[in-house]
Amino acid sequence: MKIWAVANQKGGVGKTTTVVTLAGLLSQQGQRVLVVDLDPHGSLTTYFGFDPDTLERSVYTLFQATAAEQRPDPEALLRPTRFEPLRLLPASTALATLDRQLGSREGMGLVLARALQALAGQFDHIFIDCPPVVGVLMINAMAACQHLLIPVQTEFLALKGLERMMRTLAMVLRARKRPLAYTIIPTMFDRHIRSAAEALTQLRQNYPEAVWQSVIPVDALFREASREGIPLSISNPTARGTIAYGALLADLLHGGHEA
Amino acid sequence: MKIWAVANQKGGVGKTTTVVTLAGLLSQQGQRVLVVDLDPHGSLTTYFGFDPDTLERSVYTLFQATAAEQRPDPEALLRPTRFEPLRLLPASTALATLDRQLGSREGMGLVLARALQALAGQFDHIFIDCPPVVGVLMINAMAACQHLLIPVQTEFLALKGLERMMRTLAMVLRARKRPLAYTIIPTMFDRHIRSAAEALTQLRQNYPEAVWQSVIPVDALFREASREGIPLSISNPTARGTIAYGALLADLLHGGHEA
Ligand SMILES: Nc1ncnc2c1ncn2[C@@H]1O[C@H](COP(=O)(O)OP(=O)(O)OP(=O)(O)O)[C@@H](O)[C@H]1O
Ligand SMILES: Nc1ncnc2c1ncn2[C@@H]1O[C@H](COP(=O)(O)OP(=O)(O)OP(=O)(O)O)[C@@H](O)[C@H]1O
Ligand SMILES: [Mg+2]
Ligand SMILES: [Mg+2]
Repeated sequence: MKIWAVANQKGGVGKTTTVVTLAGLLSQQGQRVLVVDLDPHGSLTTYFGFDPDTLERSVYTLFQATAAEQRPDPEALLRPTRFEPLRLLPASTALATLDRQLGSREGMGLVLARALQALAGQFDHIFIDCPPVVGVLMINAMAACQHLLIPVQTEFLALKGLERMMRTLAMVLRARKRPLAYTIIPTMFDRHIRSAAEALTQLRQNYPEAVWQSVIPVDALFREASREGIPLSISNPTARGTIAYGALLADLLHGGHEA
Repeated sequence: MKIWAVANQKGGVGKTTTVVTLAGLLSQQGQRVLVVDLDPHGSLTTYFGFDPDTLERSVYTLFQATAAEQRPDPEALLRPTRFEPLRLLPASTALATLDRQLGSREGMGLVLARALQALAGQFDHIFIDCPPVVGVLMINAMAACQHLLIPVQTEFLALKGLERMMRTLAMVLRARKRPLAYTIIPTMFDRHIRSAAEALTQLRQNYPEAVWQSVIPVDALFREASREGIPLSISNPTARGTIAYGALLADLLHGGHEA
C-alpha cells in the first residue's frame, strides 16, 4: 500500500483535482484506491456526491474518538463511490473547529497515520487531499504519507508561497523518522502566458531535484468534470489534462522519485 | 470611511486579486485606501513586496496585544506601498497559530473592528483580504466590515461551497447588531466553458438578490500583474479584467446594494 498526500497552503492550485484525477486513473487500472478528504470545506466529499455539512461519520470522528481516548474504527467511516473500487473517507465541516478544540494538545499528529495503517490490507493506494492552511490536519497528512505531492500554479505569487510550504515540509521532515519523498507539480500551465514560462524556469532553478519534469496544462474540461462529479480521467481519457496526469502517474510509479 | 471584506472558504477564487484591483482603482481616483491582509499565507503582503515570514509588526500584533490585555496601536503597524496613498496592514505567518492559541477564548472576535475604528479619520476605504478557511480571522473580518464581497468561481463545485459560506454568513449576521450588505461576484468567467454559463445561471437563481449583475472574466493578465507586483488596474487600465472590476466598483458605490 502506498500513501500519498497532496498539499499546498495556497488555495486553488489543483490539489483536489490532482487527487481525483490520479485516483481515477489508478482505479481504472483495477487498483484498490481510497481517497481521504481532510479539508473542512469538503470539495472532495462534495465531488463524490456527499454533503460535508450533514455527514455523521467522517474523518472528524477519528479525531473525536482519539481525543476521548477511545479506539476509532476507520473501517466504519468509509463510503463507496460510483467508481467501484474507489472509496472515500469523507470530511465534515466540523473539521474546521479541530485546531481550536485540540489546541496544543500532544499526540494528535498521528491520528490519521494510525487509522490508515489499520486499513493496510484493503487498498493499493491512498490519496489524502489537504486544506489550504497549515494546521493539525496538514501535519497529520504529512505524517501519514510516504510521498507528498505539491501542486503549484506556474505564476509568480505561487513561487513565493512555495518557499513557505517547503519550510513547513522541512519542519515535518525533521520530526519524522522515515524518509518522505516529495514532488512539486507545476499545474494550470498556460503556454500563452509569458510569465508562466518564466515562473516555470524559476521553479526548476529553485528546486532542481523536486520539480516534475513536465507540467499539467490548463484544461477547461476539468471544470466540466467537477460539474458532472466524474473524474476527467474516467469521463475523457484522451483529454489534455488526463494525458498529462497519466504521464505524471507513470513517472511517480516508475521514475526516479524515490527520496 | 467604508470597510469592505473579501472572503470565501474556497481557495483560489480571486479574493486577493479582488482586493488588489479594487484598491488600485480607488487609489488612482485619489481615495485614501488601506488594504488589510488576514491570510497567514500572506499573498497580499507578498504582492506589495513584504515578507510575511520575517515581519515583526503585523496584524498578528493586534491579537497578541489584545490577548495580553494591552491596547494595540494599529497606526504603528501600517506600511507604505509603491502606490501612495495606498497603505498595507500586513499579515505574518504567525497568524496560522491564532486559532490554536486563542481557542475558544471570549472576546477575540472584535479585535480587528476596534483597531480599524481607531484609524477612522485616515482612510476613505479599507479592504480586508481573508484566508480560505473559517476561523477567528474570517469572523473578525465579517464583524469589522460594512460590506462583504464573496468572489465565486463560475463552476459547479464552487456553488456547493458557496452554500456553506452563506451559512457562515447567516451565523455572523445573527450575532451582529448592524446590518451587513453582501455581494456575490462571479469570477474567472470563461464564456467558452459550457458549464460556466450553466453555473452562472444557477448562481443567479439561487441568490437572485445578492449576485452582481455582471461577471469578472478570465483574464491571463492578472497573473502577469502578480508577477510585477502592480495591480492590473494601475499597469493596464484598458485590460478586460480592469474594465470589469471598474464596472463592479461603480455598481458597488452607486448601485442598489444597500442591504
Ligand atoms: N489543469 C487545470 N486546468 C484548468 N482548470 C483547473 C486545472 N486544475 C484544476 N482546475 C480548476 O481550478 C479550480 C481549483 O482547483 P481545485 O479545487 O482542485 O484546487 P485546490 O487546490 O484543491 O483548491 P482549495 O485550496 O480550495 O482546496 C477548479 O475549478 C478546478 O476545476
Ligand atoms: N479573473 C481572473 N482571470 C484569470 N486569472 C485570475 C483571475 N482572478 C485571479 N486570477 C488568478 O488566479 C489565481 C488565484 O487568485 P487569488 O490568489 O486572487 O485567489 P484567492 O482566492 O485569493 O486565493 P487563496 O484562497 O489562496 O487566498 C492567481 O494566479 C490569480 O492571478
Ligand atoms: Mg481542494
Ligand atoms: Mg488570497
